[in-house]
Formats: sequence, C-alpha cells, structure tokens
Amino acid sequence: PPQTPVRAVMNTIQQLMMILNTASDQPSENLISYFNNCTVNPKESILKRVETIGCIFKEKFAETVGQGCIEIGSQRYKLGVRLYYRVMESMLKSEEERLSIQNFSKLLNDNTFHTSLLASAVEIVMATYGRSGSQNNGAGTDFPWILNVLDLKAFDFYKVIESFIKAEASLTREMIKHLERCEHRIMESLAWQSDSPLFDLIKQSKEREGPADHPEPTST
Amino acid sequence: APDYHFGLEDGEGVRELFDCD
Repeated sequence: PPQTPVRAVMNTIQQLMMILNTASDQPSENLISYFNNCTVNPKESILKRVETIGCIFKEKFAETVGQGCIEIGSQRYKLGVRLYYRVMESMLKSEEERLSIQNFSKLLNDNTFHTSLLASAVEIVMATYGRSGSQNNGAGTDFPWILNVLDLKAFDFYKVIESFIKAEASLTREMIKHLERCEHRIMESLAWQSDSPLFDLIKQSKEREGPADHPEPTST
Repeated sequence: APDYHFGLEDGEGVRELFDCD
C-alpha cells in the first residue's frame, strides 16, 4: 500500500515493537504451507541459514560495538528474524495474488533473496531500536555494515527494498525513509563498486540488444 | 520530504528481480 499521511500517523515505532515482541521466532503455519507447496521444500535450508547468519552477525556485532553488547546484538537479530519471517509471508501472499501461483520453489530456495530479505529486516530493527545500548559506539554498525557482515552485494540488497516496504504495512515513515536513504546510497555509489553484479547485467543486456543496426554517420 | 517513490512496474516483483520466474 502506498505511503499515506494516515498510515504515517497511525504507525508508530511502538506498533512494530509490539508486533515483533509478540511474534514467533519460527515460521508461521501459513509460511510453512508455502514451504510445503514448493517442489523442493526450502524449510531446512531457511532455518539453517538463519542460524548460520545469526552466529556471524552476533560475533561481528560484538566485535564492532563491544563484547559487553553481545546480548543486545542477539536481541536485535532475534527481532530481525521475526520481521524477516513476517515480511516473507506477506510478500508471498501478494505474489500469490499477483501471479495466481502457490509454488515459489525457485524463489524460496534462492540464497541471495533470503540473505537480502534478512539483511533488510535486521537493518530496520537496528535503525529502529538503536544500534547499541549506549549512544556512543553504535555508529560502527551503520549501513552498509550489514552488507559486509552478510557478504551481500549492495545491488542484491537493493532488489528487496521496495517489495519490503510494500509488504510491511506497519513500517513507520522514519523506517521507510531509512530504507530509502539506503536505496539512494546504493544507486549513487555502492552498486557501482568494482565487484558489483550490475556490470555483468549491463554486459548481458548489451549482448541481448546486439550491434546497432545503423550506426549514426560520424559528423565531419 | 516527499513520500517513497514506488517504481516497480506491474509485472515486476521479487520473483522477477531475483530471476526466479
């Protein structure tokens, strides 16, 4: 749903906090049924990835913010995972309506999709709850820190931003603004770094276009 | 500040964006 003044006023940080504080740490039954509809059931790989990335995130968070903040990192990640499952379910519902299909095997078995979605959810939680208990040393985890920690290309993170905003109705205006700033930063610089997948895509689309039919005559 | 600009076209969603269509 597009951003509206009413939505902005209605949605407060407390609303999302309440939702996340009461949400489950595990995929919902709805989400499980989407997994079961897949040609290749992605459940085990999804749970394994959440666990693996969790270990990396908590370790890097403690390294960056301070060993005294290990518990905070763990809490941030836990809420991020809850948001990740919530948004995934919402995305699948709207994709199901849009495409009239129920088998999302290829998408739900795509590591980049899940890593991008999880990174967005954790980024929103950190931006909302604050990046550390104390105000001073949380800056080290500002965006794009999460991309380095999850070894995720900025361009791949960029792909989920709009769908994430569409799928999560309880995002506040500030949270949406935060994702938008991340988006701009990616478009303006991060997506153009040398190892970006963007260059291969440009090359592929050039090859698909083929040579120009009638190159313009060179002007004298 | 202006609202978020939704730029994806009708036929575009995460399935297409991640080449999973």
